[in-house]
Amino acid sequence: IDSEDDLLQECITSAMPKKK
Amino acid sequence: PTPPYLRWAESLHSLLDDQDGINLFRTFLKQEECADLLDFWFACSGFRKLEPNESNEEKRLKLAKAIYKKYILDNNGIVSRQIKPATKSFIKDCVMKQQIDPAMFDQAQTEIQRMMEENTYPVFLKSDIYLEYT
Repeated sequence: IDSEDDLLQECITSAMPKKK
Repeated sequence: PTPPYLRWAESLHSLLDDQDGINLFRTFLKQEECADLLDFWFACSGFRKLEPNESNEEKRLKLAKAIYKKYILDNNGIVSRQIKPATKSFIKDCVMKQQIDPAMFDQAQTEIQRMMEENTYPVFLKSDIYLEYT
């Protein structure tokens, strides 16, 4: 089970642009 | 072609559309002890991207609670202080009633974005950290 912090970090990363 | 760091100066969006730009802006915000503003902005975008369906219902609720708890609940937090009371109580209501909508953080994100556009972003463009980079 993901901890809240992991979940939050995953969410933040998912919104960032991918390296060009 | 225009070098990336010149595009960063065009708008906050062009800065946040580039990974190196985000990293540098985040380093600057960390120095100013307000990196949470940026993390919250991206958390809102990431939350909106999660499509509501049966398989991720629990995840969305957990995430909405996590965002609320980390950035909004503490009235002394840098993010919370920049969000209007009405916006905060709207989000609190959504979380309490478990009415999890993809757009529930949109207004709060807009308020934080406006704050960055008017305040931290222009200061960043004049900061040593940016000028040294260029």
